[in-house]
Amino acid sequence: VVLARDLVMTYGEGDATVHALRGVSLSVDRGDYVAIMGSSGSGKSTLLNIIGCLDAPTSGTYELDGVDVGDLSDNDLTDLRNDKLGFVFQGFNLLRRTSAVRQVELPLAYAGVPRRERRPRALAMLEAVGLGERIDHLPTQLSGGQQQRVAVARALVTEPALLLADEPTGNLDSRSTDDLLGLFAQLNSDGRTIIVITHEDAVAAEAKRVLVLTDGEIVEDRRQAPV
Amino acid sequence: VVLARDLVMTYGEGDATVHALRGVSLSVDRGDYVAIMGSSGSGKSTLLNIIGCLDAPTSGTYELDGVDVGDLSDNDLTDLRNDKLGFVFQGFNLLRRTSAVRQVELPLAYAGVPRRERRPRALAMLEAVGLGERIDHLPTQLSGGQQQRVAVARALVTEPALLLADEPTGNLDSRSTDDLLGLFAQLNSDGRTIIVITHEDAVAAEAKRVLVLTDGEIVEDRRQAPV
Ligand SMILES: Nc1ncnc2c1ncn2[C@@H]1O[C@H](COP(=O)(O)OP(=O)(O)OP(=O)(O)O)[C@@H](O)[C@H]1O
Ligand SMILES: Nc1ncnc2c1ncn2[C@@H]1O[C@H](COP(=O)(O)OP(=O)(O)OP(=O)(O)O)[C@@H](O)[C@H]1O
Ligand SMILES: [Mg+2]
Ligand SMILES: [Mg+2]
Repeated sequence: VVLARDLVMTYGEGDATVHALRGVSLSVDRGDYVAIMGSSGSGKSTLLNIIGCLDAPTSGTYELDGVDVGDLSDNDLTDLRNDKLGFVFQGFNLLRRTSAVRQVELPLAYAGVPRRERRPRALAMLEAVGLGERIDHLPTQLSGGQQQRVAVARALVTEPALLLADEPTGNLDSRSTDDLLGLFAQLNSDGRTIIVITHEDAVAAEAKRVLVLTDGEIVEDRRQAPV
Repeated sequence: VVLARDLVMTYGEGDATVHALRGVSLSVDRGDYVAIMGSSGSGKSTLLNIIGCLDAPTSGTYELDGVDVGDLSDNDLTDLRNDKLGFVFQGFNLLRRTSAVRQVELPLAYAGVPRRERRPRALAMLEAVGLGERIDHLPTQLSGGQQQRVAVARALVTEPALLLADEPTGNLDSRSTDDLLGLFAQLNSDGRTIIVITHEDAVAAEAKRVLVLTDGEIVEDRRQAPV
């Protein structure tokens, strides 16, 4: 479902040049559950943003479900993302003046789900991440871990074919982490593909495959469980 | 150095009332190294913000170095914070249009450190957190873990009497985490007081005392090493 070849991402020029990705090739099959690990600054978020059609690489090609993403217009890219992807951002990226339930309803609206179905589905997902009593809170009225869980609920609510999650448990205690991993496991057993960036061994242990990035390159690729 | 009595923090009214702190009393001696743990939403950041003079409780008293903080004007509070505290925010709170080195110089400027001394001290701290090659980068040009490390460097650069850190390793791999814990250990062995919120056992293991919050109350308080 994901096919990336020779992805290069370079920022800056001259002495200030940063080689964030130095030729990364990666193929992920439908139904796989991949954990991406690596030191801070090794290129993980850069790679995930390209896979999520949020950034274009400096060079290299990327196909999502057989579609060459490099050829698409911005509108087509937006449709593709809304249709197939759920993305949990490292910085959450919540809308500042929008309540938790409205944030989680938004992807359903983009997906064309009828109005009367959106609220129940959004509420169910907030319940599943333990936020059933915070549905009308704005981000400023939520703890760090609660904001992170709203971001996760928003990414999961459309039951996306491909879930991309960047450090989804960085602000969560073990109980909230377990709840989240349970949701991911359920999504994956329904046949959805998951790619999660994490620095926590407990999260990587749940994945079927682990990739390790160092300095913009994949240095390790091991399978822990069959697809 | 920290003396809090019966801290209560309540948000909202009626059915929407949230009891973030339900009467927390706490005394921390100079030179102690305290880890605060607890589930997501249990009141940890709320407590740390009061200790850091960033928020006032709904009721209760708080003394920092014998000074009753509730009596102070906003200007006096600002001076007190600049003089005694280093704060690492859960959401980093970096200035969006300011380079890493300038962000870390700022607390030195507030502390009245001569201009020619600021840059070398800021550079040394950025070096210590592994960001010597990112000094001119803006936050948008830094990875999540790099932004977190700028926030830590900024909090440490004045060698504050009291370091307050909210989830300082949430986006860091084990190597960057070890570097940070090394810096904290050094600050503490110099006699400074540290209070850190964390959900990671590896971080709590380094502390001399562990407090656990549940639902706005301290439910556990154990000493792991002498002050
Ligand atoms: N402005 C606000 N209005 C209403 N409720 C609030 C507000 N700020 C915080 N809360 C609530 O207070 C509770 C405690 O929040 P706090 O940020 O202290 O939690 P925390 O222990 O730091 O959690 P985390 O581990 O997720 O960061 C949470 O349940 C949160 O929803
Ligand atoms: N706009 C930019 N300009 C210059 N350098 C950049 C820019 N964006 C990212 N970088 C650099 O690219 C490298 C890779 O960044 P990336 O965000 O992919 O790292 P990461 O593996 O996700 O790190 P972390 O674990 O800290 O989140 C970093 O060294 C970062 O400083
Ligand atoms: Mg990242
Ligand atoms: Mg918090």
